[in-house]
Amino acid sequence: TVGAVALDQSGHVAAATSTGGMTGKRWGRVGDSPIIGAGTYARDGVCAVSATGSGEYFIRESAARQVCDRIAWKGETVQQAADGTMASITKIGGDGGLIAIDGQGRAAFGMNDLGMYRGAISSAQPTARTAIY
Amino acid sequence: GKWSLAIHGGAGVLERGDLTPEKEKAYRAGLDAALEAGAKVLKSGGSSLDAVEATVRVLEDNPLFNSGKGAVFTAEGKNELDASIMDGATLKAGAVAGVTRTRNPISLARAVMEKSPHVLLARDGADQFSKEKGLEQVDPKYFFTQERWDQLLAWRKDHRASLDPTHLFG
Repeated sequence: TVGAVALDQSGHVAAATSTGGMTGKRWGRVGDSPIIGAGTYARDGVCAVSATGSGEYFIRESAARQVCDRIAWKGETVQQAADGTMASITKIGGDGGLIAIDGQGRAAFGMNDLGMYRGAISSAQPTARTAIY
Repeated sequence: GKWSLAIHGGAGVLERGDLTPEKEKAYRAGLDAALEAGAKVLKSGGSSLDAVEATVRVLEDNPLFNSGKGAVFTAEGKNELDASIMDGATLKAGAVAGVTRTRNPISLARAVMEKSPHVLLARDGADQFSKEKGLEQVDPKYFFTQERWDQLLAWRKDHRASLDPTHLFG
């Protein structure tokens, strides 16, 4: 699965996710990627999120929406919201990760897996940064 | 003006030591290329929506990542692709599931958002919508990569998906 979240110079956020799903999937299985609120969500002034992992767990935890609600309703930082959401995924047995930015463009990464291919760049830090583990 | 972009190329990566330096370099180059594409849009004052689409298209075209070319295979040996996009300014959203012929499914998701009254289209209908809206079509063979095919053969051999509780529902 791949995904991107962005804040533009007008202050608007957007999120996108794309995937092939899981090796060996059957019965027309669909994970969280095309489910708005599970694998993808964006709301101006709050956050934008894209998730990756065992999608059924992200669906049940409404993961992407949950990150935004933690920020909007509980006043969590984007990193706290990402970590809290991943903790809820872990609790029910799921694995994977997510990327998020808040309404100001601050980026956060959350994961409970060995790693996640990820990267970030911004007007404040214009040199691209990438990480795996 | 202030802008920001973050990306992922999937989780559940190889153990440290199993990822060769060459492969790590290739993955990082793929991530860099995607970041560059999105940053170019944002730097020039483009919209976040255009930026995330441009970014994801680069990752979809890179056979290293599980999306677009390089997607994993179903049990039947096919590639079925899912994608979604959401605009934080309007709360408009578009998504597709199980599509098989659109080169860049993220652009199809955006077309669903902008050119239909719906949020989610699936399978044959989504393929038909894609064709009607003029998105680039490819033969399903375009999505084939040897590495993903080998992973399917390995999966078929040991039915790992049914043994790993994390992937029980897959």
